[in-house]
Amino acid sequence: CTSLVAEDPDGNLIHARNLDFGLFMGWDLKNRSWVITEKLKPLVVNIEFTRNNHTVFKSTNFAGYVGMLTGIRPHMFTLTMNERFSLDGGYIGILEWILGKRDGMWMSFLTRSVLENATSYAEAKKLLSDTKLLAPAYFILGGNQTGEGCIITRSRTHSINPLELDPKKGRWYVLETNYDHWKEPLFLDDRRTPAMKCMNQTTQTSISFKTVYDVLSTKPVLNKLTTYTTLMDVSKGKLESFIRDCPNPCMPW
Amino acid sequence: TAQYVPPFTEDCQTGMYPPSGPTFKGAVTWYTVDLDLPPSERWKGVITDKQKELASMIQAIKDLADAFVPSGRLIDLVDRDLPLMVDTLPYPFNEEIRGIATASGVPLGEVVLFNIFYEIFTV
Repeated sequence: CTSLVAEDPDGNLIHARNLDFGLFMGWDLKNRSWVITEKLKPLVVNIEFTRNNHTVFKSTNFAGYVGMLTGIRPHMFTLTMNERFSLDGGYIGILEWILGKRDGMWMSFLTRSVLENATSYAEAKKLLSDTKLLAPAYFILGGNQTGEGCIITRSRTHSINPLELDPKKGRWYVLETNYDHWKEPLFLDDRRTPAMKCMNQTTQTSISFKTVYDVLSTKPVLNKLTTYTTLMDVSKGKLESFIRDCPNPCMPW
Repeated sequence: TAQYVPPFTEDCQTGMYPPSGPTFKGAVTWYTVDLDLPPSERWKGVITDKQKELASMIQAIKDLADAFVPSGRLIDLVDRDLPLMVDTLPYPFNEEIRGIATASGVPLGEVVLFNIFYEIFTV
C-alpha cells in the first residue's frame, strides 16, 4: 500500500492511498496477475454510513468485510491503514485471542470504531496510538487544520516514533508504504522513493486530487497488487475511488 | 525512461486524472449502510449485489488453501472451528458478520476468515 497526507499552501489537506493486497496469494501465469488481487477488485465498494439519516462517515471497502481500511469523517478527519509486516505478527494476537486473552483489538474493527465514534483528529489519534492491537499496523491520519497529518507506527502494544506534518519546516506531506519511516525500505520493494520523488516534483503549490492521482499512478507506486486508489478531501467531505489495473511492464509488488 | 528490473521506476505520470485508459479498471459503486438498522440487517443491500463476487473470492481462497494442504483439512478447520470464534468477536461486528453469511450463503467460518485476513497475513 501507499498512503499520503499532503497540505496545500492554503492549509487544505488531501489524503490519498493505493490499496495493495494479495502478495504471494496465487500468481495467474496467463494473465500475469495475482489471483486474490483480481478477485478483490469487483468487491470494491464505496459506502456512506448513516445514522438518523445523516452521514457519519464514508469509506472504500470490500463487500463482506466489516472493518475499515480507508475512510473519511467529513470535515473532521481522514484515515487509512497500511499493513506492517512483523515476525511478532497478528497470528500471535489471534492465538492469544483463541486462548482467552482478549484485551487487544482487531485492527480493522478499531479503524471502524474510530471512524464511527471519534469526533476530532486529536481523539482519533489518541485511540489509534493507545489502543492495544492484535497485529502491528501503520495508521495514516489526516485532520482538518494545518499541520494535522501523521503516520502512527503501531506495534501490538504501543505507538513508535510518530511522524507529523510540519509545513513550517517544509514537511508539507507525509507518505507511508509498508516500512518503518525511519528505516530504508527493502530495495526490491521501494515504492517510497519514487512516490516521494513525484511528490517533490509536483511541489506543494500544485497539490490537488489531479496531481496526487498522478503520483499514485506512477509505477511501482501502482503495481500488480493495487486494487483501488482513493482520494479524500476532508474540508469538502469528498471521497473518490477508482479500481486500478497495472498494464505490463509492471512490478508484481 | 524506465528500468525493467527491480526497482522498476518510470517517470512521474501526468494528466492521468480524470481516470481513463489502461490503468483505470472502473468506477466504484456507492451504497448506504444504515447504522440504525440491527447489525445483521445492515449489509443486506451490498451483499445482495455482490453475492456472486464474494462467493468467487472465497472460492479462490479455498482453492489456494487446498493447494497448500491438499487434504482439504484446512478448509474443514475453517468451516468447523471459525464459526465458534464469531461469538468472541465484539458487538456489532459479530452480528454483522453473521448477517453477511446469511445474506450471501457463504459459510460463516469463511466469512470470519475473510474478516480476520489482515491479522493472519501480517507475518
